[in-house]
Amino acid sequence: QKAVKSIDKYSLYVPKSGVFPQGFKAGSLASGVKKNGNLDLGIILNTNKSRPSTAAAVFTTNKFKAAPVLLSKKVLDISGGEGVDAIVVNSGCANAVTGDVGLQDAKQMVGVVNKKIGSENATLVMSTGVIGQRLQMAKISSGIDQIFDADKFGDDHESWLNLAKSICTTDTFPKLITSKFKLPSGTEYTLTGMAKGAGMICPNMA
Amino acid sequence: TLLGFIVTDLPIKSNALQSMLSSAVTRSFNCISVDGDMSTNDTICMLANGAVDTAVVDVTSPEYEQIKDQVTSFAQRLAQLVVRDGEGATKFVTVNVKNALNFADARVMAEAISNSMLVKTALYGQDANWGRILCAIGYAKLGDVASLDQSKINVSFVSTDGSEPRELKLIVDGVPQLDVDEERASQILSLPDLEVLVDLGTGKEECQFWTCDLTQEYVTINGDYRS
Repeated sequence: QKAVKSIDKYSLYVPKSGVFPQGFKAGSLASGVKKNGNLDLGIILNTNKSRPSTAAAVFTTNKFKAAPVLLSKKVLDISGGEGVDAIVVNSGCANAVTGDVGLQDAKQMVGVVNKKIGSENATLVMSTGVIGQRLQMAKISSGIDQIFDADKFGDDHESWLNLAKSICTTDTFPKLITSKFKLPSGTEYTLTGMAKGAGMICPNMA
Repeated sequence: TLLGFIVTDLPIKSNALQSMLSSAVTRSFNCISVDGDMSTNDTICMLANGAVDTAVVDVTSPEYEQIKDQVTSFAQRLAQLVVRDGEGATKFVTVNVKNALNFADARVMAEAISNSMLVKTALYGQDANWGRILCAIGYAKLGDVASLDQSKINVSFVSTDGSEPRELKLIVDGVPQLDVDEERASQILSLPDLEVLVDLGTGKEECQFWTCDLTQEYVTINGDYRS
């Protein structure tokens, strides 16, 4: 095999600054689910109250949908995609192929966040990591409490970048992009996106 | 697993947001492959909080199409970062299938090339193995057999660093170029970013898929992921 030049992907693809949308905050924390002590829990929170938020999603078409997928889909069905103000994500454990107890754990994650923001059906949940293991709910529930109680939310670049880091598994760099756009009317708006993924990647979502 | 969120401060009706996101994902996150495996958790979601003081965007709004296009290209940028970070990947490869009869079959062919273990290992080894690309196209599960005409297909490697000739033709109108410039092929295949161009000549639709090479490192990472 020919020698392969190593590329410093982190310095190439991770931004050092950015402009972020109004009325959103990002919070993250190392709950202890990841054995190496890295960030593994994140929450995106809508703080804008001038009008109700809207939400949309696409999900895996894998027949064995994980508990967070089933629950998030249900939240969108019940809410009609309106009034969803938070997304809670953990990494390190996928809460997949965990049956009824997995669904209860996902509900508990959502329930803790809903209680903090004082709304029903206002939170989507995602998990990523090892398949076939139960979530360590004591650590995750306590982590959510800490993010809210210690107000670990921020709207600066570091807060968004840490959120992007908190969802990583085998990723070698966090994936965060943000852009400002101008419409013909002169209205300016912002898109911010985060993603994670490095393996088991050939999605076909609907 | 693929997870992603897109948030915006525009006010967008929920049905318009869903339509916008679904359309964007069809041409972005659903057009990437690292290893051909689909997770139980893949999710992309989008929130719009309406913090910008402007009229609510609906599917009938004049700016709807423009915003949809902006969300699509934004999602493509994000999806491409996932491929660039593919486990063990050293190359980012754009598979561009153009002049196809319909988008669905263009996508099926682009996906077959992108998922082929043998194409991906050849890309890693910098081997201009056009036969494997043609093989993958040949077994792609097309919706319409008319999408593929063996006498019209063209396959090329395309450089992305500005060097010339930019396009190295491997198959022209279904005929393999047996005297292909191997030195130029090696130059293109040694680039960290390159393109495989397939011109089907059966229509006007186009699909881009993004993939990476398959390396020993991928096996190392996944041989003991659970433990």
